[in-house]
Amino acid sequence: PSLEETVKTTVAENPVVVYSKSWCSYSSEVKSLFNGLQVKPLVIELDQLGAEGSQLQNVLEKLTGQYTVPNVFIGGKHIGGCSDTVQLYNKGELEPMLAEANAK
Amino acid sequence: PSLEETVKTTVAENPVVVYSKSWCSYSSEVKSLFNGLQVKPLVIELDQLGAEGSQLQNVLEKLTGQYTVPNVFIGGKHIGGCSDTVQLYNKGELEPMLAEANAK
Ligand SMILES: N[C@@H](CCC(=O)N[C@@H](CS)C(=O)NCC(=O)O)C(=O)O
Ligand SMILES: N[C@@H](CCC(=O)N[C@@H](CS)C(=O)NCC(=O)O)C(=O)O
Ligand code: FES
Repeated sequence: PSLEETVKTTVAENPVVVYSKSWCSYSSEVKSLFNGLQVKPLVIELDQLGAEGSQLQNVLEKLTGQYTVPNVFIGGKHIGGCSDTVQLYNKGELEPMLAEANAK
Repeated sequence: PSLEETVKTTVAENPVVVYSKSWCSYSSEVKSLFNGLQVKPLVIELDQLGAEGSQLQNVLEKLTGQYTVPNVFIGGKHIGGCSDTVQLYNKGELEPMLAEANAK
C-alpha cells in the first residue's frame, strides 16, 4: 500500500493515534494527557523511522493540512496538535470522544 | 577560541541569550515570553548552524548540565529551559533579574 493508504488504515483501525517526535515536549505533553486518562494511544515516533519519517510527515500534511507534530487522530478523525487536544479536554469534549471511539 | 570560550563570551556579553531550535514550540514560547516583556534576547538557532549546532548543544550540556532547548541565560547566569523561565516569571522573579542585567 502507499504511505497514504497506510496512514488511513492506521487511523481507522486504532481508537487513538499520535504521530510524534520522541524529543518534542509538545508531543510528550499530549502523550501524558492521554496516559492520565488511562488511554493508550498508538504512538508513531516520526524521528525513529529514518527517511520514512519525513515522508510520513509530508503525507500527514497532504491528508490533514497539518505538517507539525504531535498530529492526533481519535476514532479515525483528525483532531489537530497538542493545543487543540488540550482545548478539547478543557472544554470537556475530549472524554466523550474517547468513549465513543472505545479508547478507554 | 574554542566553542566553550565562544559560549562563555556570548553569555557574558549579552543580557539575555536563548539557545533555541527554530521549529520547537517550547523555544518559541520562551522567545515570546521575552518579547512580551519588551526584551530582545540574542537568539541562537542551533538547527541552523549545521554541524556546529549539535557541537554547541554538547558544549552547553558540558557547561550547564542541560542538553535540551531552549537553554536560557540572563546576565551571564544559566537559568534553565522554558519551564524554569516561566516559573521565575510567575513568581515575579524574572523581571527583577532582567532589570539587573540591563535587558530592558
Ligand atoms: N500548536 C501546535 C504546535 C505544533 C508545532 O509547532 N510543532 C513543532 C514541534 S513542537 C513542529 O512540528 N515543528 C516542525 C517539525 O518539527 O518538523 C500544537 O499544539 O501541536
Ligand atoms: N522542561 C524543559 C524541556 C526541554 C526539552 O525537553 N526540550 C526538547 C525539545 S522541546 C529537547 O531539547 N529535546 C532534545 C533535542 O531537541 O535535541 C523546558 O521547559 O525547557
Ligand atoms: S520540539 Fe520543542 S516543543 Fe516540540
